[in-house]
Amino acid sequence: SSPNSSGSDLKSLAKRVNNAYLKNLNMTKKKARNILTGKTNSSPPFVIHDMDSLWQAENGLVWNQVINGAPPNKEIGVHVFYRCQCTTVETVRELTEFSKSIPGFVDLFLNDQVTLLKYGVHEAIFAMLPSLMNKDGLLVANGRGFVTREFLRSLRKPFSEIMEPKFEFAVKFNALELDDSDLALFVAAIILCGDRPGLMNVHQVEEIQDNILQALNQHLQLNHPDASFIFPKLLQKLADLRQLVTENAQLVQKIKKTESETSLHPLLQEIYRDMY
Amino acid sequence: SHTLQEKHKILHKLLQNGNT
Repeated sequence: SSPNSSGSDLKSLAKRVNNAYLKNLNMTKKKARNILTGKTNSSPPFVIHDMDSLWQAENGLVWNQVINGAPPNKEIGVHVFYRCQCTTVETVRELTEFSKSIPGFVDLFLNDQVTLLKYGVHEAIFAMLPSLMNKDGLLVANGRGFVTREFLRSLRKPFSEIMEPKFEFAVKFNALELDDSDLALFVAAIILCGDRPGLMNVHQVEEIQDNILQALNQHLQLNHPDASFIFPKLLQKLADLRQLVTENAQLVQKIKKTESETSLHPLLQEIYRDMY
Repeated sequence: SHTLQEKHKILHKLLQNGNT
């Protein structure tokens, strides 16, 4: 394994990763929390809680660009599924740019960069999603809208099952009270994971991740001096996230099989193919 | 290796060309 880096090296790594996160990830936790708690000058998010409010949101109140050129023309569950896909695809783009800024990532084989993103992006997305969530709903459309958890639960099966596990995870994850600087390192550690299937140079990936984890550990001690065991607690969340992704992949497979009306974005098709 | 990149054309493109 790699030799221990010095405290100042780890500090500068933390800073670089944090800057990359703020530069590439559009919706930060800070921004989201300000909106959710009303600490912002802009108007509060438009609440989407039923068919009617969703329809209003689609007519320019929340989203300025409609999918497939029209407001909900399909069944509502299918429509929400498409909205989830759009957001996911956009976040995959952002995460790709973020990953490229993590020291060492672009020096990896291109093959391994592809593998790390294929397996890492959904875990990263589900780790960032709690920033936009509270127990009652989640921010959408760059904070212009707020979709209630109850509305998502009211969709017919299987669409009602998409977001509920993410809310359950989010409520527990948010109790750790991480900020964007913690999340930046945590998400980087998720991406640079040495046990993804098919990696060519496992050691090279592990070395980068080891540094990131050391930086995260040090950063948490400084940033959360009173939170005991926050680092090991966070490491445990890695296993929960993997479970969440596995279940999500199974649900997407189920939707693909049973809902002939739905289609999957080509980027997501790539990611899910032969995943687990 | 080559086939992995072939199977992940969009990811590959995002990695190489950046956010366009």
